[in-house]
Amino acid sequence: RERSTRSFNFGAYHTLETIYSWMDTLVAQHANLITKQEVGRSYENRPMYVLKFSTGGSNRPAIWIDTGIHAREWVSQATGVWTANKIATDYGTDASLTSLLNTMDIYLMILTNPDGYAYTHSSDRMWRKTRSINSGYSCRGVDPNRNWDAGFGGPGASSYPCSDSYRGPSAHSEIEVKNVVNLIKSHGNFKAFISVHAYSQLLMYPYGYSCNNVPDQPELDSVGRAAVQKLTSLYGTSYKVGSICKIIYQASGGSIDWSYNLGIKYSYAFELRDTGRYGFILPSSQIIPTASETWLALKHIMEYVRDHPY
Amino acid sequence: ERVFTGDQVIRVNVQSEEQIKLLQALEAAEEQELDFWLHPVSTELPVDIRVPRSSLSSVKEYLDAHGIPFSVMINNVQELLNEEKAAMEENQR
Repeated sequence: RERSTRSFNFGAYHTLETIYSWMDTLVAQHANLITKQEVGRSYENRPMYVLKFSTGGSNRPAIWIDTGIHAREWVSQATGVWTANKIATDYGTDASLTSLLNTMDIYLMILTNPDGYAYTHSSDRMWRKTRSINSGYSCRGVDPNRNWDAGFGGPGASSYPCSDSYRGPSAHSEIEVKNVVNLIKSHGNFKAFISVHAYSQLLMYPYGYSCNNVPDQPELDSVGRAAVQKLTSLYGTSYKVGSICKIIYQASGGSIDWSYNLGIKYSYAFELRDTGRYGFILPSSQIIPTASETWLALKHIMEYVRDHPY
Repeated sequence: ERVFTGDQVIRVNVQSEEQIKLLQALEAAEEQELDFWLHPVSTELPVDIRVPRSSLSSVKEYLDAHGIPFSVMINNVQELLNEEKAAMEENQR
């Protein structure tokens, strides 16, 4: 096991085992702030962990962040690792983050699709989906971002199990999705739900399954644009902001549509940078710049959520 | 372990609705085993396609035949993956 998080290279890609081991080190070094909770097991029986950053209290309002629901989007998981360390080390020194954590909790799930991530290291670097078996087909896996109960089965998701955007047989059929759903519902006090993907430099809000505006569209758009302005200020990375349907394409069964419909107003999805034009194979030298600029946007959204209780 | 030797990722900066439809037709052609990293949906966003080596010539001919300009974003996917793997191993050491 890593004896100190100081010896960990945040500018490198790591295996699932290394990340899980590092999480234990991080928790040990910040025992008063972070706990690691197992929220269930994946299809292939890997544990799914969430890091809970909390300074106390009971069932405080909380912010959810997940990274890496799509396995091959490696800079997402790497950004999750860097972000966890950033929250841990800035607490107590960054006044704004400290005040946030004095009133709210942050839940960060770094490996939201552990089976898929392990598979990208062992067998197929380009794997995107879960690894569940599809009865009657040799193709495996479901797109875990088409499997949520939000317009499930509608346009922008495939019913064909061999497709990379296969929605699955039913909403929440994937245990990885169900585990997150159970946690969010049983907690009942999440105020923001942020999902981090890669790549194409977008900050999106609901809906994906419908091209109609959500009731909070003006506010979500305004907060998103301000967040992106902060992000861009670091390296000039340009982002587009808008609803999933309007700035990419109609896609049903997505996580932030589900969270928004559950009542979590501040629901956003990031598509991280591709300034090097490497797609899913962003060189590891760009991990820290990517995570650093993303942090500025994440922090803006979290601060806004803190300052606008509902 | 699956290898991607000779696979390329090509980028199309779509210029018209007609080109989007032509690319969508290409996407529907399953026999070429194309992996659309970014899908053809709008003239605002590029389209990135990982093309297996075995389909490279036919895909490029299709794009040329329809006057769809493209550039090669990644010349050989496996070369990049080898670099990525070497960097990980070096870091682990």
